[in-house]
Amino acid sequence: MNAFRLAGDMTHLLSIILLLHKIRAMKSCAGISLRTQELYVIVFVTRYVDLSMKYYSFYNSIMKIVFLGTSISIVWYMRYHKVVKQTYNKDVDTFRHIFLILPCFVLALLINRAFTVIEVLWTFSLYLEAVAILPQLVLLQRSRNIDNLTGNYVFLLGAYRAFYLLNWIYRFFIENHQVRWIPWLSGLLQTAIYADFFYYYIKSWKNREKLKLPA
Amino acid sequence: TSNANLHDEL
Repeated sequence: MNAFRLAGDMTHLLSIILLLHKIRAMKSCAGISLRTQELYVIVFVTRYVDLSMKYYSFYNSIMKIVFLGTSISIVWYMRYHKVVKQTYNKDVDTFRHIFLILPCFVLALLINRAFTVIEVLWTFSLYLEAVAILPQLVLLQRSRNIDNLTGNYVFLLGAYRAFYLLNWIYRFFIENHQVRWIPWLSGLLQTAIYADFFYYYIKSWKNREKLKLPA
Repeated sequence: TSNANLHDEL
């Protein structure tokens, strides 16, 4: 464990807590893509299949349970909570996430470190996580006004993987000089996808104006 | 490259 990775995990946790707080406090999920949230549940379920089999550390196990629990409860709120589900506008959240799931799964079958169930699912989850934010970004482009909480949520979500990139650089030079192309390239793509969001988010923050993404 | 420290991240 190094400071970059801890910062990454805490940023990730904060983003999810922020979203859960918005949904519970405002009883609204306006501006949030259910498609992206469902993709994150798939990402966590397929990445943490070894939760019950492999014990790395207390921290690792507890965080996995927290990520699984919070992501599943967010989808539950958006799908089944009597008040929150009324605030979900499925007409604007139209990104067909099967177009992300299938290619990522096929790619994981073709490009992986080992052709085992655990390894292929882990690889699939990395590829899927890299593109999971797309439905949310498309939704933001369609939203006239993006509320601050949603903007902050997406920003923190993008920032966490940037910390992980620093963590991988650190681990490569300081720890075991182990090349890990799959997480590295997936993480690089994931962070790159946020690039234009980061640009508009920081610009709106500097100019103290409402966050607006060009359509 | 042992499997362990590949999957030890979240």
